[in-house]
Amino acid sequence: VEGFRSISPAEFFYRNRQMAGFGNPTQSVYSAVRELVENSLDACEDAQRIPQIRIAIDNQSSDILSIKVADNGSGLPYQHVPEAFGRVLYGSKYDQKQKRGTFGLGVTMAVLYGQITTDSSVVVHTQNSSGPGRVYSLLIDVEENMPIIESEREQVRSDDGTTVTIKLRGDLKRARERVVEYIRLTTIASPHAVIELDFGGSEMIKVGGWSKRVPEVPIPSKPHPRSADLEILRRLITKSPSKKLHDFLVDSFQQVGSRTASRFLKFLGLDSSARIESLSRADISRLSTSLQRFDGFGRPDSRCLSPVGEEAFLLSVRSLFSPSWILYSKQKPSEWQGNPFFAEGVIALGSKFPNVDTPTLYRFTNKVPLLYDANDDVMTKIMRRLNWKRYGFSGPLPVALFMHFGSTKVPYRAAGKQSLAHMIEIETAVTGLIRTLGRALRKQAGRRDQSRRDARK
Amino acid sequence: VEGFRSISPAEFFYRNRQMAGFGNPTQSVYSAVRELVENSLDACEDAQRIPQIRIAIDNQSSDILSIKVADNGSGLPYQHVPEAFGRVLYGSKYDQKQKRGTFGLGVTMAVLYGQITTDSSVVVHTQNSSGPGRVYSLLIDVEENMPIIESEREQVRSDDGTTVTIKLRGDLKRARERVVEYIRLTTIASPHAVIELDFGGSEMIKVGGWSKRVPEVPIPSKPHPRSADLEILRRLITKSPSKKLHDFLVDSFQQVGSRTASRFLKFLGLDSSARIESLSRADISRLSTSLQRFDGFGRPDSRCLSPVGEEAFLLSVRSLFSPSWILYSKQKPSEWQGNPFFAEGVIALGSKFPNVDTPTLYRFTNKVPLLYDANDDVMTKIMRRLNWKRYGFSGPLPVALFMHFGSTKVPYRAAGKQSLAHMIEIETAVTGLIRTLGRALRKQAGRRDQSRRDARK
Ligand SMILES: Nc1ncnc2c1ncn2[C@@H]1O[C@H](COP(=O)(O)OP(=O)(O)OP(=O)(O)O)[C@@H](O)[C@H]1O
Ligand SMILES: Nc1ncnc2c1ncn2[C@@H]1O[C@H](COP(=O)(O)OP(=O)(O)OP(=O)(O)O)[C@@H](O)[C@H]1O
Ligand SMILES: [Mg+2]
Ligand SMILES: [Mg+2]
Repeated sequence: VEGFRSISPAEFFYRNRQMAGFGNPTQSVYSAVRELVENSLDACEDAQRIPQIRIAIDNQSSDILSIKVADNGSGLPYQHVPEAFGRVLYGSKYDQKQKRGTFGLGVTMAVLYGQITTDSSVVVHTQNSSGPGRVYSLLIDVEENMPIIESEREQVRSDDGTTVTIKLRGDLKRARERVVEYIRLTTIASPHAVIELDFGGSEMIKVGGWSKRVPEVPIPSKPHPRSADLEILRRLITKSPSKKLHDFLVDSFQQVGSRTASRFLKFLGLDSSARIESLSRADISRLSTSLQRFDGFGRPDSRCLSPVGEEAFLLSVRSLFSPSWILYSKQKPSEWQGNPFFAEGVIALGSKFPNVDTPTLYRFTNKVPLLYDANDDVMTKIMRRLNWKRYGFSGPLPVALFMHFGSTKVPYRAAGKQSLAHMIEIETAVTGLIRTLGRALRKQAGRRDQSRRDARK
Repeated sequence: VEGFRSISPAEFFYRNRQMAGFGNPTQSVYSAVRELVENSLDACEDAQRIPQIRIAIDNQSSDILSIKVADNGSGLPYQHVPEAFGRVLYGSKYDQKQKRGTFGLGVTMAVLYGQITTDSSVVVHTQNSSGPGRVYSLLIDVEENMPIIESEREQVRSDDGTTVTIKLRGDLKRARERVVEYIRLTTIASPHAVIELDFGGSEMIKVGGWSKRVPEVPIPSKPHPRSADLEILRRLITKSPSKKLHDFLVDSFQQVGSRTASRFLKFLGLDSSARIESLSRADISRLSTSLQRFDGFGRPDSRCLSPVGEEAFLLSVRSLFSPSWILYSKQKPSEWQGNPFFAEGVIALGSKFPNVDTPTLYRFTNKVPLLYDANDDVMTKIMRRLNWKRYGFSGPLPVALFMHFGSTKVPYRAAGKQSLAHMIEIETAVTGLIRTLGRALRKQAGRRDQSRRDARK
């Protein structure tokens, strides 16, 4: 019998890097750019600044690329840089509000991929408001899941923010189109961001800045009772074991007012003034089940969410695609397993879109465009389920659908964050949104046909 | 700025359990059964015994199920039971040969899901050849990724092997059909396995035992040079730093004979008798790149692989589906990024298959049937890419395609192991296999049409 042992999470994602988007030399270039830009946009959001992001991709030899992304974000606290970039499952985004990053994995995967394909360390130059900037040169010890600091020194940077340089093996020829598309689509969900993409030749692409307004930063929220599985409940109990049960519920969860808590506990046959540490294991189990099923709690607070919103969404799609007709819609915020979410979208008609029998679908989650793994994504499945002949498609039409899902927790199918898993509440909201947009298209297509008939007369 | 911290791999997979197949109450039942049965079949393979596996699924209350899987495998070494079941990324299958399990994650996910939905501990009764069996009752400490031993004691078991009982919340009504299908299809790739499935009612399903022959156990192999990225190469170097470079290559890798090694090093301009610890960092980097690209090394040894094989594959498909026509084919073994793999498959015509325009596809990897996430799987994509009208489908036909991919390393898209990522060498092999089977169908369909025309005369 083979020996038993454990492996580090870095080892796991090294062995299975295709799960994180680093399986082949084309997608790896895209994934590296995407993980870096995503982090830059989150950092600019933290700093409440209009993002100015500069990406330089340099083809150093046949298939060795240098990817450098510079931002004007918050910068990192210096003592956290080595682990942020050199340790898997380490980060600052584990709280309950909508952001692009979530795992503490993304940039470390890019560093890892660069290291195993080119033996290069990542260079991180960051400056925050606490003092002059620092430059780190880092490697990752995969078996231990720890950073190796090759060098670090003080170096002032022109402004607060971060510049990350990664050297990796990649197929730039094939990846280029994907990277350009990713950057353009990023400005749809973040219309205030100004992004420059420089391929080292004569070509420099500049996009974004469609809007001048910095979006409001979402506010972290308490968990909703519907998310209270036993693990979450136990942790809340451990934090304040001597609280009275009634106060515990009101203080630990959102949407649990004093009277609702009393009514709920009465219905459960539990004593409001009992200390929670006195609850039996069976009571805790029953409490967990009932919190998740009781229908008397309000819908989750959506201030932890950050949709693009009608004005900005229409503005950015118009700026990029100049559609002849466009419409925005947004579903009422909802929740999946207690996690607040929204679904918003735009449908557009225009000559820049290909003529198709079902709309060209552009997917976004938490303000990030998704370019891979479309076929099992719940958004794609629902879009294909509609009979588009009943929604204006008597023949091919130049129509595109832009769908944005945002949540404090996105149910990604895999660590590469390219595809949404199937959750019944999300399916319901996305279906409602697509039908609303489809009906608007049908009305518009009707008008279009009518005006053509009138024109012929 | 939010606090920086790390999370354990158990915490990561708890938060993102949909990536491992535990996102909703229907798929969770299927995933739990699948992870348990997969482990039982691997254990029987280690013990070189004909698997006798008994699955009992008991509906204890509206949506609480007890899932119990008993096998006659090798059992576990007693000291490893707590971590095997109560720690994520801990297992015995990290070596280089084909097996069903690979991550050290599967069963712990089922334990975790059961624990957070029903507060139950997993009960593991195992016995191995070293002494009388032991029963463990375990929970998992998610934040620490460590097992919690609720109880353990000696308890003799009727035979060597393992019985695992997990209580979880699930939708048995919806999951039942998937579980039955999974068990039936499992006997296609493991035709010697006898599996009983008992739903606690009057219904007891017994399948398998189509073949009486225990398949040969695969032999672990040395890495192939084409897999020598810098991480792998560094680890090999660290194991034997004072070896001469020539001997290092011949001893560390498969398919590197003495003369090939000399020729390769001459071509690289490196000294065969230099000690590897004396190599510069640049030389190691060059060595890694060249090992992966040199075309003078032989194809990988395929004794680390375990295909079903023609005889067993035809026997099991016939036993389950009684096709009127059936054909087997297997591609020459190949490698993807240095990992040996095979692609084998069967095409069958028969009234038990639905009439379709493209064949009903049954996918298998490393002897495990895949029932979810078909649409982005490379096998599905290639099958849909073929123009089946040119392969005998002048109209709908009752045709099914059974495709089995096996490798020392399977490039799964996500931790739930339901879908294969896109790798160019795998695409090539699967395309070749599907075309071979398609051409055979075309010939057969031609004969069928001809014999119908003859019959009408
Ligand atoms: N450009 C940047 N500016 C400021 N902070 C950054 C930047 N890049 C990374 N960080 C910090 O490093 C941490 C780790 O980044 P990483 O991309 O690995 O994880 P993440 O963004 O938290 O989650 P995900 O894996 O989903 O991307 C982040 O949480 C963030 O705090
Ligand atoms: N029924 C069993 N009989 C013998 N050993 C078992 C059994 N079930 C689990 N094990 C042992 O426990 C370990 C952990 O199991 P687990 O399913 O978590 O991981 P794995 O099978 O190694 O990989 P994967 O995550 O891909 O399933 C296995 O590697 C195996 O050694
Ligand atoms: Mg990130
Ligand atoms: Mg397993």
